[in-house]
Amino acid sequence: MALQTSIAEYFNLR
Amino acid sequence: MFEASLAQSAILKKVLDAIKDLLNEANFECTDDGIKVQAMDNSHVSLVSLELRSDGFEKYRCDRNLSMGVNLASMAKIMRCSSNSDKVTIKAQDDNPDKVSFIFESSNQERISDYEMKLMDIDADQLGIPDTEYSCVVKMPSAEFARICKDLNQFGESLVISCSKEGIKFSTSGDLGSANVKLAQTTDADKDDAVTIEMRSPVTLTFACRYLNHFTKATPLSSQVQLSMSDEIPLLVEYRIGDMGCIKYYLAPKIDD
Repeated sequence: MALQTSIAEYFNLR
Repeated sequence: MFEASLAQSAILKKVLDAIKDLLNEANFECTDDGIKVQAMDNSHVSLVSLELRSDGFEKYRCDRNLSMGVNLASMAKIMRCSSNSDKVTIKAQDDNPDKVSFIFESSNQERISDYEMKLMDIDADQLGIPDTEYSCVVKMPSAEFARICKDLNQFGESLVISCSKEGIKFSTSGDLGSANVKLAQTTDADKDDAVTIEMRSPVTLTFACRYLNHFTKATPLSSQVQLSMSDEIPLLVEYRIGDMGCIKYYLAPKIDD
């Protein structure tokens, strides 16, 4: 089963 | 004072239609360079980055940097009150405005309408998007991409995109069965219906169809769409907005647990 990741994991909060 | 005019309202209507279903509200950051919007959808699975450069406007004045909190459904309603051929002017006071005006002028100057929209205080995270060298960059007809996402979403929730030097393959499966669409690289690269692939290394990624079907709402903006992919990082789906800017959609992948 493929799990959806969150976009915030990949881009750093400024 | 902030004031920006576009000769044709059509382009701004298409931009709103391209983001209003994915985002509820967003800050429009206005500077000398133009207007930028960056926001995540409510589920934080995708990110939209919109840029409209000032030199693409018929008239553009931004005395001080300005951030306008916009409810996108409201702005879309206002934009729908304009005709595609109307000139549109956006105006706001630049000392912390609580409203923004939209003026639509018909091409024969016989009809001028103005709408005032209340602005919101939106406390949104700003994300730093790193520059990325992607393993695969695919340019293809935007209508083709929209059709693939719509057709395959009937067969499954997830879309597997595999890219190699032979071409790009879209696959899905579900209760109904399975479906695959393969596009070969075309020889004549400079036609609108061309499929071109720049590949450093093959990739295979899985994404939720429903977000892709939100992204393809931008199809009316450009005849071509650009997909940039590397393993295990977000997909970038890019539509140019004439020669004044672009909409970039980033979608986090689904990964096997």
